[in-house]
Amino acid sequence: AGKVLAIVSQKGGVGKTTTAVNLAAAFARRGVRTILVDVDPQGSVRYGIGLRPGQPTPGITEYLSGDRALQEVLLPTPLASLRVLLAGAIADRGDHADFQRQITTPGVLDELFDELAGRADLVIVDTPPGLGAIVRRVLEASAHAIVPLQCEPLALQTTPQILRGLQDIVAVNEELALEGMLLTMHEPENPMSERVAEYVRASLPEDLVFEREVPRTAAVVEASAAGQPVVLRDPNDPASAAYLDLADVLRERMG
Amino acid sequence: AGKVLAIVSQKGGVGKTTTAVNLAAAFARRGVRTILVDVDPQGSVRYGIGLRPGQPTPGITEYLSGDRALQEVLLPTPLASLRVLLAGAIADRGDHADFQRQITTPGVLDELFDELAGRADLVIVDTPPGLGAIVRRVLEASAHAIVPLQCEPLALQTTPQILRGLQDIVAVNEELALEGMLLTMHEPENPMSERVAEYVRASLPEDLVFEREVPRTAAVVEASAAGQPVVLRDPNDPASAAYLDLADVLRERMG
Ligand SMILES: Nc1ncnc2c1ncn2[C@@H]1O[C@H](COP(=O)(O)OP(=O)(O)OP(=O)(O)O)[C@@H](O)[C@H]1O
Ligand SMILES: Nc1ncnc2c1ncn2[C@@H]1O[C@H](COP(=O)(O)OP(=O)(O)OP(=O)(O)O)[C@@H](O)[C@H]1O
Ligand SMILES: [Mg+2]
Ligand SMILES: [Mg+2]
Repeated sequence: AGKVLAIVSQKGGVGKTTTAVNLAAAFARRGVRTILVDVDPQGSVRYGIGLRPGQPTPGITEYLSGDRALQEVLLPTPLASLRVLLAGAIADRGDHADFQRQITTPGVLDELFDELAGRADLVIVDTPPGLGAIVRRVLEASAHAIVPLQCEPLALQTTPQILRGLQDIVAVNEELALEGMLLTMHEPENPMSERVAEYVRASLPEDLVFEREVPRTAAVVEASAAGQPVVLRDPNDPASAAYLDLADVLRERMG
Repeated sequence: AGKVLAIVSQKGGVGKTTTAVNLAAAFARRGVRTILVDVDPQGSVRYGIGLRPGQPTPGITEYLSGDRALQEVLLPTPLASLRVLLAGAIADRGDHADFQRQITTPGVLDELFDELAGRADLVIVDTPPGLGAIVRRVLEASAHAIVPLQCEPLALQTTPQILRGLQDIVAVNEELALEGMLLTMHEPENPMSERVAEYVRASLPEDLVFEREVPRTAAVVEASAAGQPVVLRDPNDPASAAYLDLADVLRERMG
């Protein structure tokens, strides 16, 4: 669907959820009606978007099983322009195979994303790590993708694989555009971190890597502990500034 | 199989591969005949085990497709007592769905692990993040599991889910024992990191959390850049000491 932006990565723990949550908050702060969707059975968005303690958290699990209507699982957040569709009860279960089967059934995600695109200006999707079936389905139903890359040596080895994966999917979904690779958890005084960032920029076309890195800051970790997006909890932190700037860059680019 | 130890986590980027590679090297240094298996389509073990530049890297992909015999994909490493079974060609592909289907076909992993257990004293398995089909199959065919937990706030939220997942599998695989949760990337001077470590220890039975944390060190990142296990490249680094100690603890515990 035309307004759907997926956050994907092959490597784990690179900042997909942090990016999804903070981009969603940044757009919503600007008044863009946004829906943030969590298709990761891990369900981490629930802990990062600033929900009220004790707030009920049904989501995709309940919607796909028919227990809830879409209206009932589009949850309010501290921002007027942001609603969230969580993973739901799957996040408390230890077996993810059924959820994966359901959500990757042909047509299911396309239909869901179309529904959501009709109710918002922008849909942002947080995904599980890897290039498995769920991520493939998400990308087949999305128009935009961002790939976070953690500024560590392994980023260099995993980049070719994710670019190849994206190319495969563009072959079946012509409307998918890779908006860029986002360098995350960058440590400006750390020579290794700097070297990785420079190497990534040197080995990819300039327009494929966002100009501004997201720095590794204590504020992001504290916001995570507080269950909130850092752009809301600490808007002056350098990581917040980077995410707010990224949202502005994307708004212009995605039209 | 009795000698199979799986490294699993729900969260991405918590140090599964780093732990698998360094435990394997630590055991092999002690003369334990070890095979390290990589079932993660990301194939990161290839970049962390100290293979020679230009060394051919066939693996599970080629074995499952019938292109190579098992003997041909058990690769030598810098350590006499350590061989490695890599993920293989899947690591260069962008579509992981087929690999997942093949490797999770009933009986395939059990058979492979039995073969490997017959050729070594210990088999260590590195897995993809999450609790999807591949990880389930690995755990159904393993006798031991270790769960790395990164010392960050999200560790606290994801722990119940992985414990539940392990319990589900113990119900079908009685011989599976959780050897412990391993606190990784611990930063001793960082109050948040300390708080997470203390909270994990307080909220779980003592024998479920390994006594010694693995500290976050520059040496681990440098070893990763050099493509080697840190226990070989820098045995005196505190992270190496922690992994060498963990191997000794496990040797006693696993008999
Ligand atoms: N800029 C940053 N500064 C400091 N810590 C960060 C930053 N970005 C992310 N983190 C931390 O790194 C960890 C991993 O981030 P996150 O959960 O967003 O990654 P992910 O790619 O979604 O992981 P997964 O693969 O498990 O889905 C989290 O504990 C998060 O708080
Ligand atoms: N003790 C440590 N000190 C410093 N860096 C570390 C440490 N342990 C792991 N790392 C780094 O953290 C990153 C993630 O580690 P690793 O790849 O082992 O995690 P993983 O759980 O296997 O990730 P994935 O979910 O993608 O499989 C790597 O760049 C690694 O070098
Ligand atoms: Mg995530
Ligand atoms: Mg790994």
